[in-house]
Amino acid sequence: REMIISGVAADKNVARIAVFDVPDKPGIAQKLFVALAEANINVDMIVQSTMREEYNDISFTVSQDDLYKAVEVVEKVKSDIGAKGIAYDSDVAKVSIVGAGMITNPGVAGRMFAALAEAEINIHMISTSEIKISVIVKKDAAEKAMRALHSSFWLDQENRQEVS
Amino acid sequence: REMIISGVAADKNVARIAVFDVPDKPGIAQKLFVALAEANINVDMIVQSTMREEYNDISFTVSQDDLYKAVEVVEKVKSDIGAKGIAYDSDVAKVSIVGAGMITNPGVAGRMFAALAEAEINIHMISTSEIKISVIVKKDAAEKAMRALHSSFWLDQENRQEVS
Ligand SMILES: C[C@@H](O)[C@H](N)C(=O)O
Ligand SMILES: C[C@@H](O)[C@H](N)C(=O)O
Repeated sequence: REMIISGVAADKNVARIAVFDVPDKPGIAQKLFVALAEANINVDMIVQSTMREEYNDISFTVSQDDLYKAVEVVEKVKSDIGAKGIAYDSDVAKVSIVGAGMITNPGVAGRMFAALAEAEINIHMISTSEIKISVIVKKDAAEKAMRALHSSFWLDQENRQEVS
Repeated sequence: REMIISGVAADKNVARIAVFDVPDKPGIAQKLFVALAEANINVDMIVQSTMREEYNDISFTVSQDDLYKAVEVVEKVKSDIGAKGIAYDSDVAKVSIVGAGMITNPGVAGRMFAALAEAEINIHMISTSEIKISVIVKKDAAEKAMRALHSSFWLDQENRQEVS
């Protein structure tokens, strides 16, 4: 049950895209992500949270360089997947805490979110795995987020990994 | 750029909770997850996709045994975080493909979603990391999902990891 946070990482070469109100039925996620794959676009985070009245939203992130191409793909499949709207934003950064045994430790996520809240940083997207909790924040909040997480998790400077 | 899928896993001891229309401002995620941590509830997936008109939804999963306790916590903080509604569901399973280098391979997610769509399995939630793509599906679809993913990714029976 030991939790080990090995570091904090920030990636500013990120853009996010959201697809709104797609019918929540089989085949929709497939159409969208197969189309992106066929255009050779690397997708990093894929986040789909919860349905409302038979519709769902799907968000994902790509590198900033791929944003234009990705939006083109999404526009192409938009009617095919029945999306009511699209939004995208390159003014974002992905900030992550990386560790081991995160999931078995209830306090980690709350502590990460508390550190960001105290720094008055709004959390746009959240995605978790056993070894990583990633959030999307405004791009210019990335450094401030890193410092807040460092100090909250008592990480010294050597553990700091800034990706870009 | 090599993609290696090492296996498919299914976990049926899962329940999901969604919190709807919380104000999209700092401190909301903190309140919710600190409260869950203080009640000693292990949270597995946390998924927050995209804001709509200053509001956001947050979904997360817990073990089935913790659902009742988790819902109590969410009800307690509901007005504090300004949530307009709550939904929860224990009739779910988490199905994951596990590998290495997933993110650098555009085709993996699309192929996973295509396999599930072909098996007519609806995808409720999606969360990704470099080594894992997890979806939430209906509980009774778990085995069918496993078989579909096995056959789509050419995994023989030894690679199959059924968690519970
Ligand atoms: C919304 C989307 O994920 C849909 N439920 C699907 O299975 O493709
Ligand atoms: C919605 C919630 O994540 C909010 N944006 C927060 O930062 O806490």
